[in-house]
Amino acid sequence: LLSERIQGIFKKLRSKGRLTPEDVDGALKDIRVALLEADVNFRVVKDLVNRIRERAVGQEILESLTPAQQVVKIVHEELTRLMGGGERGINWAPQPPTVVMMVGLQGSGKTTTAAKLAALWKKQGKRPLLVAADVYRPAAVKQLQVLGEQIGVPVFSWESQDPVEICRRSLEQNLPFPPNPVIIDTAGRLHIDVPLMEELKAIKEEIQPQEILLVVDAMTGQDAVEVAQRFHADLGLTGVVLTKMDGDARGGAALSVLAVTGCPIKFMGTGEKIGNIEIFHPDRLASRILG
Amino acid sequence: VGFKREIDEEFTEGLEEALILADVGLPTTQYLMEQLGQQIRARGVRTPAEALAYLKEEVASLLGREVSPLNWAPSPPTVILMVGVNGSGKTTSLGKLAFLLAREGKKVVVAAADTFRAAAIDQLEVWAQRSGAAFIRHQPGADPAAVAFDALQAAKSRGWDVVLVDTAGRLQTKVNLMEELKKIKRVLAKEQEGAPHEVLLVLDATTGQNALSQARLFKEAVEVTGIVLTKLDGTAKGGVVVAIARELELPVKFIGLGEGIEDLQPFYPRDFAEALFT
Ligand SMILES: Nc1nc2c(ncn2[C@@H]2O[C@H](COP(=O)(O)OP(=O)(O)OP(=O)(O)O)[C@@H](O)[C@H]2O)c(=O)[nH]1
Ligand SMILES: Nc1nc2c(ncn2[C@@H]2O[C@H](COP(=O)(O)OP(=O)(O)OP(=O)(O)O)[C@@H](O)[C@H]2O)c(=O)[nH]1
Ligand SMILES: [Mg+2]
Ligand SMILES: [Mg+2]
Repeated sequence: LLSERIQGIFKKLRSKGRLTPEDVDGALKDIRVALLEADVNFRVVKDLVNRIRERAVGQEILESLTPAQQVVKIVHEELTRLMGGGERGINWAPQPPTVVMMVGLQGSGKTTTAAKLAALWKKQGKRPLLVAADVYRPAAVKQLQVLGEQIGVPVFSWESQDPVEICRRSLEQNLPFPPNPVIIDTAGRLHIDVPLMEELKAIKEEIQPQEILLVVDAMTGQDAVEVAQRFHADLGLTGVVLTKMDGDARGGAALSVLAVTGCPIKFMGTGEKIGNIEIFHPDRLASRILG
Repeated sequence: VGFKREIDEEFTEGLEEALILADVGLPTTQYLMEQLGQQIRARGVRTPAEALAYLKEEVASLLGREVSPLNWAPSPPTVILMVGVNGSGKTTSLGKLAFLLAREGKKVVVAAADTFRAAAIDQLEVWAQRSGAAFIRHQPGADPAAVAFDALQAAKSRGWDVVLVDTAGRLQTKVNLMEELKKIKRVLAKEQEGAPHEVLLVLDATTGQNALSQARLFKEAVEVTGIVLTKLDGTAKGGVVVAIARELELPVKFIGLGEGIEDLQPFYPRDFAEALFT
């Protein structure tokens, strides 16, 4: 789980035999730098390091014959606790259709991810429907239609400036084979745009989704905390998708999002092609963040 | 940060936290705090208000202090190439820039050289229509360099002033995609002396330290001449441009403040430095 750099920090610790609080402090300082450089939020890092310190300077450590091992174990536990929690699968509705709502900032990868999920579930034998509920971005509906055509998944669109109406109509269709799941692509928006966040709440109220997935760009910096908090407070997220993991961004934003929402990361986008989506693996992210 | 009566550890830690939260990054934050430390020890800075003013001036100075104008070709057309990673705001920023230049009386042509992404050409066409610019496109899947070439040729033969070239988003670590971008640049250079006169790296203000890697690799590949910092209407501060300025001396030329056609403004270093600390 732990990368070379963190191994180096602990190697230094191990060479010391018994540990003083100063030794632990030194190691924690290095861990703090590693996390900040990986874009983990400043305050998330502060809380995490404090929790680790509280446990690491306890009697159990200072009395231990293998104190460095104990510190390593504590860091590992705290990180895994952050990343490992939560049901990673989709909450399939007992009665179809399962409704999945994609939300997030502008350009994070919602439309592309909606299509990737549709393709994934189609392969698994489901009968997905994509709903083009972005009425603002030029050619957004066309973008989803082109993707739908590529993967052989129907795309519902409607001549309307009201996304709530579009979503309602998509579920009202009387089709011979009812679609399942129904994946709603929404317009990108700022978490501080009150009317647009109200619009999302109205959509949620209308369609009662089983899943509300926050799509987050893996290269997001300190702002990830603010964004995740607002979306979660307004909507009650059920999961997160991390996109553009095929780049060299360290992905610390993921840790921040996890820390403030407690929502599991369910999927990762790993490229621009439809097949580039994977179920999220916490240990792979951990070693990437710790560099 | 500004209510303290004296410069103590709590105050300087508050300054450090503000810079890190603004995505300035650890190395540049440490550099700025060291500079401040020297000033405090030399008694040049004595109060929290002076410390804050000093830091703002340092940041503005790193960012070039004054507005950075576009590089105009000695004789038209001026060719501007928009580059950057996926979803950063290239197409939208190009549309805004076309509108801005058209409003200044320039004859603008927009080249749809993103021939890859679903509906990219359609998206740009809407912006071209909104800005009153001419529009050059091929079919999806066509060679991007051919589209760019066509637009430049059209501009030359019709006496247009500016060619704005949209490109597909690409992660800077994808070597083959960076090669494609180099080819677009080469084709433009061959067709017109000095083209592209401006290569704008479009950076999303919500991006963290990876923006440095983006700036480095795009600069290395296609000689970026300026940055457009988008989505500053959110809560992200885009402080990574300070680190980019320090390491690569790349000026920020424009900022994106929304999704409307008029939401593009010149970048003012002093205003930006001010906003970093609010
Ligand atoms: N390399 C890479 N690119 C991605 C990934 N996911 C999405 N993209 C690209 O990111 C860009 C933005 O994707 P969109 O799906 O349009 O993003 P969006 O959130 O729907 O954007 P808005 O609707 O404008 O808010 C496109 O160029 C996508 O091809 C990924 O996992 N890796
Ligand atoms: N709020 C806000 N949104 C912006 C800004 N600039 C662009 N956007 C939005 O960001 C999203 C992505 O913009 P695009 O112009 O498609 O980005 P792109 O870089 O061309 O994307 P690809 O071509 O897929 O790589 C769209 O929803 C835009 O409306 C800005 O300054 N503020
Ligand atoms: Mg979209
Ligand atoms: Mg584009």
